[in-house]
Amino acid sequence: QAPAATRWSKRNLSWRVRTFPRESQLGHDTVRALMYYALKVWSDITPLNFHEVAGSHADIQIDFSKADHSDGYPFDGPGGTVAHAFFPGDHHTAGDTHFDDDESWTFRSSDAQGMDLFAVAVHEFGHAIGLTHIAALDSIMRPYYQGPVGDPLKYDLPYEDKVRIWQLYGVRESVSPTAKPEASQAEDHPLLPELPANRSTIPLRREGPNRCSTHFDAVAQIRGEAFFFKGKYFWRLTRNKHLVSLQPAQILRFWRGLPPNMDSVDAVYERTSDHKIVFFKGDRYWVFKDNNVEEGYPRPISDFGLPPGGVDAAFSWAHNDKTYFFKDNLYWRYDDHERRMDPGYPSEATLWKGIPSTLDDAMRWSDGATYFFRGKEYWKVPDSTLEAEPGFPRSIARDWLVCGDMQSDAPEAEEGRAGARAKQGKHDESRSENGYEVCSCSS
Amino acid sequence: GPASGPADPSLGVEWLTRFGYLPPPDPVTGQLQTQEELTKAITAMQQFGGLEVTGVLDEATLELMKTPRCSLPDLAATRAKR
Repeated sequence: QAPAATRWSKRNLSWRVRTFPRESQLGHDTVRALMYYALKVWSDITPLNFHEVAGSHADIQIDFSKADHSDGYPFDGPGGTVAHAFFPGDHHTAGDTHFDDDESWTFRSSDAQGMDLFAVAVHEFGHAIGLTHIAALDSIMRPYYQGPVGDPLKYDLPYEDKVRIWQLYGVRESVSPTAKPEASQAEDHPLLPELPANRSTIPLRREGPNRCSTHFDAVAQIRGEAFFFKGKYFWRLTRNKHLVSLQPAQILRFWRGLPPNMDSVDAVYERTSDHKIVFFKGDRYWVFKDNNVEEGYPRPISDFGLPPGGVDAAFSWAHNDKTYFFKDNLYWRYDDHERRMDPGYPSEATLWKGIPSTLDDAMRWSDGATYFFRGKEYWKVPDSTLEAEPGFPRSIARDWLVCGDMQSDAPEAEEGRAGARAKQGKHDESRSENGYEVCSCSS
Repeated sequence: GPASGPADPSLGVEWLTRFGYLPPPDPVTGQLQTQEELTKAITAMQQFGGLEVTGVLDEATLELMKTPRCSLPDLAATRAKR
């Protein structure tokens, strides 16, 4: 029977592939590399360290076995049960992990009948370090095989699994609980066979709003990067103002702890006092430490001294380190250090001239200027001035989100046109080098 | 062709026992399980598997039982062996 959670008392665990699959297309080095990366998934986020050994005393002995192999868990040929592992403990089999040698083990295969060895190994090593099965559909510890999980070098555990393993071992010191692990560099780790040409493990998504024709719910500078929020999605720009991906990311998958049914946000800003990130929606707000919501939220916006009705915009002005909230044609000035609203607000007349009376959002940027967003346009107010720079408003889509004029004008425009933009003569010189677009893609 | 109605619950007894949804066979009563126990076990399996909970071995439940999976049981023992 599945026992209560157990864990290793030591943090350094040895492993070894004792027997390899006998009739597999996967070579020994590939199998060892996949085991290495499957263990690394867990050691990346916990204080556990795994090292491969040659002797017969490894904590985690890995075998490819058939049928009855004398451990009480006989395999049953192709399909059915495909692998198992023993929980931590003092027993000599603790940590041992067995794969059914009758399965067609694959890696980066298009064969739908095959069994992705990396995906199964991540699951089994979860058992080997103490995790039991869980019903959550997204979890790698769901008992059923759910197909390949993508590139082993980029695999990121589902949140449920991170939390459960952190409960057993805590968080690895060098890792933020919210950070996504960097893609591994091949020079430090075993090599894996390359993907066949013209194949991708991640299908292109065609969902979410069109960044070139939409106006945004909220815009914020967070940790020096720009975030453009629309509906359930957001786009992210690096500190160098390079769009991370043409495809939007899902707010709820990145910012953990917002209500599952939240379909948009009103305003977002990073507090200068403690660098926590504040999300506003209606009369409530949430405070995030990195990507995770703090306990006790949501709270009413009356905490800020704001009236019911929500806010349109929120940003911290570099000039005086005060936070400004906007709603319709009113604005408030808030002191995040003192945690109180400054007296005399709301006010109808804004400090800044030449910006619209109602805003979608505003943000400070690393050039010292303040940017105000409304509809498809934005205004720049340079540092130490109180008036929008001449030449504004300009197009958000064109200047921030790598869209050409035709794209930003045509609601039906597709992201795929970005690559053809140079041919149309609508070239954004600020982001081009030698006639090529310069993009930074993290995934 | 597809089954027209719920399957015989005993078909899933071995599977439900192996993965922790039914207690191991009692040496006195042999393989006999009460209908109530079977229904509860199927219900628990359906909940754990993210299926619609019907309490009967319907097509979706049988399909999930055929899905390749880990050998370890899903649930801890809820009662001790007699």
